[in-house]
Amino acid sequence: MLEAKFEEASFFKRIIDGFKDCVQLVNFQCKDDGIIAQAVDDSRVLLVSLEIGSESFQTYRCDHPITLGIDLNSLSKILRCGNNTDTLTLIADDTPDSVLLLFEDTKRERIAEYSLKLMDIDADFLKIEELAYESTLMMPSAEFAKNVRDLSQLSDSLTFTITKETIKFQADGDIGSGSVILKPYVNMDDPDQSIKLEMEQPVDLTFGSKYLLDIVKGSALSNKVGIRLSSEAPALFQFDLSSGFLQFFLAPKFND
Amino acid sequence: AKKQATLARFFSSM
Repeated sequence: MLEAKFEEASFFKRIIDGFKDCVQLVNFQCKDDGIIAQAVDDSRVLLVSLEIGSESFQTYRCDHPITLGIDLNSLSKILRCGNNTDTLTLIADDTPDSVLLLFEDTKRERIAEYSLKLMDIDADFLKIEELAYESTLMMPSAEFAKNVRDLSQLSDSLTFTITKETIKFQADGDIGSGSVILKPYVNMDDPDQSIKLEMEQPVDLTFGSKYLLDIVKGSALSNKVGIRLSSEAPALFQFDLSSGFLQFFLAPKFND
Repeated sequence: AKKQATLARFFSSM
């Protein structure tokens, strides 16, 4: 039996909104310590990995491991039916063919109950080993999202260049070119606004704009984004939850 | 122009 209660339905909605535009069919694996999910986009360029630790829930109980195969389009329809400040409880039995979503407005004693049919999704779960990265960057997620959205207007590719003290995002397209250059920066008053850079090796990588535009939708989950880059590994973009994370692994573009 | 790699280039299991 799974009974997982979010204090606010908006939290789960933001998680799902953070990756529903790049993958559609997702197996949510529920275990005693929380819920994990992984999915690859159709072009097999972007991998999404989600972990919602049990501490992210108001109450959490899962007696036996359960897999919930969910179509995110369908789930989103139901999530839109709840109010943001409702509590949301996911309920499923041990061999479920549907999951129950219970929205409760505790002040008004209003309860809305929806049942979502589950799907049998044939997808492998990839064990991602700790990869070695040459540069690690932490910056405000809103600023990263703006840079990506701005520069993506110019080109279908963005280049990330990291040198010792500089982070450069660059677009070179038919209508013109643009770049944003950032330096590490400490904001004592608001640490989340700081930019941290750890560079072991300079990095010069190019990514598809359309994938980056999907990734920055995770910005609603966290004020900060962690970016790990290496020429030998897919780039990792991570948005931390209070307990858990939403990660995107993105394969770069290469010279032929 | 650069060509988009897939994740299979990095993850042998894909």
